[in-house]
Amino acid sequence: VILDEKKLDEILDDFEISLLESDVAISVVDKIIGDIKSELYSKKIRKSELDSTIKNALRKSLQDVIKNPEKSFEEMMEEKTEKPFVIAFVGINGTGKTTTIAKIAKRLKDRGYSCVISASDTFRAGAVEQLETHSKKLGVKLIKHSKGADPAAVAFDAIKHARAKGIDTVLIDTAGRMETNTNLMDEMKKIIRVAKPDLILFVGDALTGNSALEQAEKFNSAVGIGGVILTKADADVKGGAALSIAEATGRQIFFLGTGQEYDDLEAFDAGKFIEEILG
Amino acid sequence: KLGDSLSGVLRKISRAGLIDERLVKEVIKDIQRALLSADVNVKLVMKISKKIQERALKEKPKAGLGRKEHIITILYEELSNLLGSSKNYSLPNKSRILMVGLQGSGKTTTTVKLARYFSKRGLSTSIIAADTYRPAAYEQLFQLAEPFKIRIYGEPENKNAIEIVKYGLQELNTSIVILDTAGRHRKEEELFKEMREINKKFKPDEKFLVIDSNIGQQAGAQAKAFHESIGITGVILTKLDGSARGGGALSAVAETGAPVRFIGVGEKMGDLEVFNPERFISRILG
Ligand SMILES: Nc1nc2c(ncn2[C@@H]2O[C@H](COP(=O)(O)OP(=O)(O)OP(=O)(O)O)[C@@H](O)[C@H]2O)c(=O)[nH]1
Ligand SMILES: Nc1nc2c(ncn2[C@@H]2O[C@H](COP(=O)(O)OP(=O)(O)OP(=O)(O)O)[C@@H](O)[C@H]2O)c(=O)[nH]1
Ligand SMILES: [Mg+2]
Ligand SMILES: [Mg+2]
Repeated sequence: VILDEKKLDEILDDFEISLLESDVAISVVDKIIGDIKSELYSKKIRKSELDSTIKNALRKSLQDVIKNPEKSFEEMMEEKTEKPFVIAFVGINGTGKTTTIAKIAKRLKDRGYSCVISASDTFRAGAVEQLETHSKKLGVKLIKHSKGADPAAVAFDAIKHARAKGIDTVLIDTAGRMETNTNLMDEMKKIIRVAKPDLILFVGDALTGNSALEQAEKFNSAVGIGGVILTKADADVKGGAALSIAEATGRQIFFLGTGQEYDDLEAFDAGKFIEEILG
Repeated sequence: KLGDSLSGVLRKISRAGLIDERLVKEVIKDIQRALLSADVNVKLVMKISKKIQERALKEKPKAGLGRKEHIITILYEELSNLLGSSKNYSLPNKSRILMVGLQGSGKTTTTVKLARYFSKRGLSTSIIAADTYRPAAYEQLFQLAEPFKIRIYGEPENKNAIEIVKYGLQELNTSIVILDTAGRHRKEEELFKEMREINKKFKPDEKFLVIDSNIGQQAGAQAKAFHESIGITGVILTKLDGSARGGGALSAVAETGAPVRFIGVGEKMGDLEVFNPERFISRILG
């Protein structure tokens, strides 16, 4: 039975709408649906199997984009023999970078790793104080300079301190910045040039719509993203931004932020995510 | 004033002589893409495009308008209707303003921007710091407001937001009092309960929902939850200095019946603009 193209288009239109409603960026949806159309158009498919065939094709194309990271966080750290393992956290304003750093610091501590936090957001009101509160609560050392200091210098200082004390990890908090602000994107490049992190994590908000694509692209071309953390996944979202970001950067999601407490950090499960998107 | 993606679309129509149903359908598809990429709600996009298609096919363009201008006019009218016929924002002479919204949307920053906006216009303004969850929330407000000599009432050690509101109201006697609250979303029932109690104690004249323009399809559902909980009277859209086009605002207005009053266009206290519907629609149309 040759595929009924009209029927295929109808079913794909429904999937297209559900992907868009899940916050997958429109150009990413176009690519996914387009790939499936070209794969299925001239195939022989039994009418009774049309729905499941399309779903499987959709699942396969999603699996090409979204996978579990090749190595876990701790595996990446273990691979590097020379301490410290330096991780920088970047992203636009208000996505949860600072809170996520506190969660990561707690996770590392629970697993027996020592860490130092670099207060490299030297711009925003209350940013250093926010980190100070977390570092005191967690019993983690914080390296900070005075307000308005050079963010790269704070990072340099933190790494120097970690090296001297044999500390396992340095977590660098940076100021939120809009991908459209060239000065701030340049400032971030400088922080990365000086700190030479082993891993740069893009922290994105799971509620983000189409701009997730532009943000991820700009941050990736500026400094190269090594991985992603998607926050506020507890806000009843499908989190299609994960797909947009993975498509834009070829990088994978390490964790989901699932709340405002230290333990609200879950390892990302690509399979579970794909099934939820497929509804 | 239309962005290039849509101008290109509409150039197709102006070159066509007669109204061709197939061409209109093609143009509608392009309009849908522009709206979807601007984060307008999917169902709303379908509703808008259906209306435009009906009107484009059955209405005669007004005298002097070509086909292209006619479709642009219909598009603008439909989007303007969604934004509501909000008369211009008139400066209150006395007001209690409550700021609510999702985590990280820009409430605290906007609170101080607003306070500065009012005090520059001769209205004495003070702020109550009622976010008892976020570490250093009081410090953040204090550092932002201090250069403008705007008074902040806060009790950093007190975890009871309702008490802070109560004592703040006793202490402050400015014409405008703005209340900053903790971020919260519709799945956090305890926090929504707290918001209702804060609302009861504060008895605000104005309740602003602060929304990040980067928000996607969740804008409507979240706005609806806030509205059902305490009743929203105005929307403030932040971070419009990024690439987000802010289509979620249309859903927020649709769900709350409240107009967009201000937009945030940067991190500094001067980066607040009064909402301009025409400019906003041009931005949405990209
Ligand atoms: N519900 C929920 N809230 C979160 C999550 N992660 C962070 N938040 C909240 O989001 C808000 C912003 O968090 P921050 O850590 O200050 O964000 P940031 O990216 O450092 O912000 P800037 O430094 O200003 O760019 C805070 O209210 C956090 O408690 C999460 O996974 N779930
Ligand atoms: N570029 C830009 N940044 C903004 C704008 N409004 C707020 N921000 C930034 O967004 C981040 C979050 O702002 P906050 O005012 O802390 O947000 P909030 O809603 O009070 O956050 P919570 O209290 O944690 O829920 C900060 O880095 C602000 O400087 C804006 O219009 N443009
Ligand atoms: Mg931060
Ligand atoms: Mg705040």
